[in-house]
Amino acid sequence: TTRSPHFLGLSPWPPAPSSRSHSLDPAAAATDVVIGVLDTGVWPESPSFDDAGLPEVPSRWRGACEAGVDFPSSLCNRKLVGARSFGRGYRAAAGGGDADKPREEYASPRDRDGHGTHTASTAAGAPVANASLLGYASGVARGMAPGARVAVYKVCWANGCYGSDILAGIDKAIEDGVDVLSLSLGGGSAPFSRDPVAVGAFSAVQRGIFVACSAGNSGPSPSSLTNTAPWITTVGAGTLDRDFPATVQLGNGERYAGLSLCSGAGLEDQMVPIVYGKGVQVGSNSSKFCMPGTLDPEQVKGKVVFCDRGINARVEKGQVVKEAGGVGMILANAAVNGEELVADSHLLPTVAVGAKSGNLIRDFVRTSSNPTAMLSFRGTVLGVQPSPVVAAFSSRGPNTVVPQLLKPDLIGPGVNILAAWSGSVGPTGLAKDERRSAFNIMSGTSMSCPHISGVAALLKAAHPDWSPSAIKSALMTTAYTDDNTGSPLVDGAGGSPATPWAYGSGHVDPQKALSPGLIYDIGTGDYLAFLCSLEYSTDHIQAISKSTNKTCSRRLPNPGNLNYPSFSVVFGRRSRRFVKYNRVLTNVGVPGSVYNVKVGGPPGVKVTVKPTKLIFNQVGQKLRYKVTFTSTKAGDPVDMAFGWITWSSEQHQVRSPVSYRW
Amino acid sequence: SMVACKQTYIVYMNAAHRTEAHPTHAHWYEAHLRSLSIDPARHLLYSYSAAVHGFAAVLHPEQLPLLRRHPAVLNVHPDPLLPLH
Repeated sequence: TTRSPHFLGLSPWPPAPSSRSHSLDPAAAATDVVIGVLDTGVWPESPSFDDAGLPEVPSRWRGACEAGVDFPSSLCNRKLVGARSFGRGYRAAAGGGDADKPREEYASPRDRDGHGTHTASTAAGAPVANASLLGYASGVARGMAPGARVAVYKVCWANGCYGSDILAGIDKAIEDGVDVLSLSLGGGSAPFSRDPVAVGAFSAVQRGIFVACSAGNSGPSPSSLTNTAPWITTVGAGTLDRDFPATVQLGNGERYAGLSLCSGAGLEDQMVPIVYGKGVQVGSNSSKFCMPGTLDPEQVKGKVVFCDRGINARVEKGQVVKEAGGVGMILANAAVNGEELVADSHLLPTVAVGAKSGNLIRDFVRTSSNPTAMLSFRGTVLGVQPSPVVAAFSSRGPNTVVPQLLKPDLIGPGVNILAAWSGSVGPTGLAKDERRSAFNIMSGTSMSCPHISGVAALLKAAHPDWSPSAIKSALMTTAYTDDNTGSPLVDGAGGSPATPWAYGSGHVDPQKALSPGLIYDIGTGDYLAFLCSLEYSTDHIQAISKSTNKTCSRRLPNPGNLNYPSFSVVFGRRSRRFVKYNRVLTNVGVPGSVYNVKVGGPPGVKVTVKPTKLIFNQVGQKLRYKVTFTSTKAGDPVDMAFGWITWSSEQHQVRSPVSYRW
Repeated sequence: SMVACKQTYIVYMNAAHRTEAHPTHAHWYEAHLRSLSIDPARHLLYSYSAAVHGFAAVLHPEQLPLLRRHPAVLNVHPDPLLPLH
């Protein structure tokens, strides 16, 4: 967050006097907005939760600062306006012998993991000058909505987040009066009725609360999405234009680019012997992955160790090498990780390299009689091209829960993000890491989600009357799909152009989202009609919606007919060669706006939109259009294609991605 | 073995079955559990009202059919563990 506000085009902090009237000026915006973060808690002493300059807490706020272990209620302030913890589900699952005290955890909102502090400060952290991790990514760290308030609901504990605790957190957040909910968690692709995040989020959205959830880190595997309910904003991850370059120079003179967050003190400019797979177990591959207890100290001591990525945590590999006496590590991506490099603050000098470089370095180590390497580190560089790049780990469509709904919705910054950190754990999160840093660099859709939550808070402040779906529509239809070289967004998993199954509508553009021109609005009744079209049982629909008597008197002809800002078209194998969807656009621009439609589609699909021109005489006016997608070819179930439908006026472009499957 | 089989479930309720005798949702859930000979003091973890109509409780397997058969109960699902991202 020392880079993402700039990368997103948000106003600098503090704002220049001349920009005081800027519409997304964070100094003026969002102080009435409360972002609820369901996560691992908060480290309230972090300077990111300083409340200097903030006005009184909005009088409508009903939240509380619950006292707990090492957490007096006095720790809350005008920035951190609420803090609660919910651990009964965790304690019950843990065996519950001592039911009142979770083991190895603070029975309080205090964050001993760091994840919750990171996400909360990304969404709405106060500006902190001279922030960095060991000098890397230095600058002014701040949340995307630095004026917004934060309410923390600790629902995640040592082994994860139980649904019963999540529901309790959402329950209380709704009662407290949050405006935005941010959940960087989730799992699986269960039907909505079995997913507590989906069920709880439905009630939140029904009350006008915008809910952003992370899409998951199971990419680039297809159909790996989580949190796909249409009332949720599903957030994937992309890179910033920032890097932490490092170099591996081999004894044969070859040089390979990599990434590192290590200073390399005591190692730089020295050729050091390098080893690979020098394990204590003959015939085992475990030492190649640098698994605990598998490296032979006699063969590793004083050397750089080459480790394959996978199986165990990246930072644990560093600890294993260090404990075996290694002086450095080269960590090579597996093929599935491609060339995307993730920064970790390892316990010893480390260079992460992509799969291609890794293969070449591994071959050198295997075939050379006396292999050596030198690691060098170049600090932080900005303006990296291309960016953003879709993160390889970011979960992908197609959506298996509702194939007629295109997910994720959009992407935001989620790779190598610097934000606040817990004071009780080092930057690796390892128990043996005794270092402490006020900030840490993390990657994941967990990190992109609060970026979107913060931007949503800015939109909520600018447009208090907009519904959650209107805010989502604004974010989606104004998102961009070209990187900073002017080329289509690239997929970090393979370097080829990414698709809407990876980035949804594209990368968030906050300034454009402020003024989308038109929105696709969705009300509770529409979501109920959508649920009815899924053929869910009445019991399931009632459980999700809290309805006491749901008869499905209104149902959509097809789930894809939900008034969503994107399209997913699924053609039948033989009979169903055409699909018809209806949409309604609401004018949130100016009276007299005239929009014309443009369609970009793949060969083999004919797209007909009626009408092709929409004239909005008034603000708030709603106009309907119909779109027919006709497949002119016989499709195969593995076939997929993508296109766009864009409504353009003189001022605005309202763009929707379309995915096709046969 | 009963203790070993104990598990947390999220129980979704149909609020149409709540009568005026129960001033709050929490009161209703507790009464409902008691009517099934399930002690809420020992079994009930959370009573929800804003996010869902329902509750979370630690239950034995043999208590589930009893619960599921009741007309006020819409769904009973095991409490899932979700990871951070």
